[in-house]
Amino acid sequence: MGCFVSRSRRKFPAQEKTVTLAAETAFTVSEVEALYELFRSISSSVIDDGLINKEEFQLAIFKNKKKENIFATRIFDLFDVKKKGVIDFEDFVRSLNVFHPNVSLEDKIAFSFRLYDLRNTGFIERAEVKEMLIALLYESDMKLADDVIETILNKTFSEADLNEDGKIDLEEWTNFVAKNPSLLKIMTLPYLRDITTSFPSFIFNSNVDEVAA
Amino acid sequence: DQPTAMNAFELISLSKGLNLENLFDI
Repeated sequence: MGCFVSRSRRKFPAQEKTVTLAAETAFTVSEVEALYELFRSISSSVIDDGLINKEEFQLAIFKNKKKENIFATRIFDLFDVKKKGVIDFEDFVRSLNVFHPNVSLEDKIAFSFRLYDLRNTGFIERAEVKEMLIALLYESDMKLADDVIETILNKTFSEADLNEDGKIDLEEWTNFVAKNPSLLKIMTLPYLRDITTSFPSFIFNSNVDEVAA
Repeated sequence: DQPTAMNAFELISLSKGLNLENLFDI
């Protein structure tokens, strides 16, 4: 019985689901199936239940499930589209889609804005940016005095916060990243172009009769 | 670049927690 359940969980998503995900994202059907190989591996790393929990997500990023990190947590929360506390395969594909090289800059800017809007207020607030800076310094063992952090924040907000209300809205963020395009580097994963060569075993598990190019 | 020469978001984007390339390293 246990074997049966375990094996059924390893099945690919239904053909219609795969085709729909491919139609609604930058991925081909083959790439969605290759992503399933990756999803299956991450989602079975702690509990083999066909879902990625936060511990498994952190383990995939850091190779260490004990390490709590506000950025990984934030990304996990954004990937958890249905707010169930876990990432299912559809969430995984749709969220990773934003990181595809072919996806519009507008979508990448919107996602990165949400990423830094830690409290979902519709603004990136100075206190949030300070919190993230302190977390980054802690993570990287880098030490900066508080007045240096304040200087960095002042400089950043004087450039980004054009209406000087102490917070950054989406329009200001769009202007800011246009002047600092390197900020969007984290929003593109070139790896996603080659996902089928990274996970070629999808061919043996495919549910789709004719693998679309 | 020295940390003080970078803007806050350039620094933040250095976090490993934001580097999703690690997801593919399985």
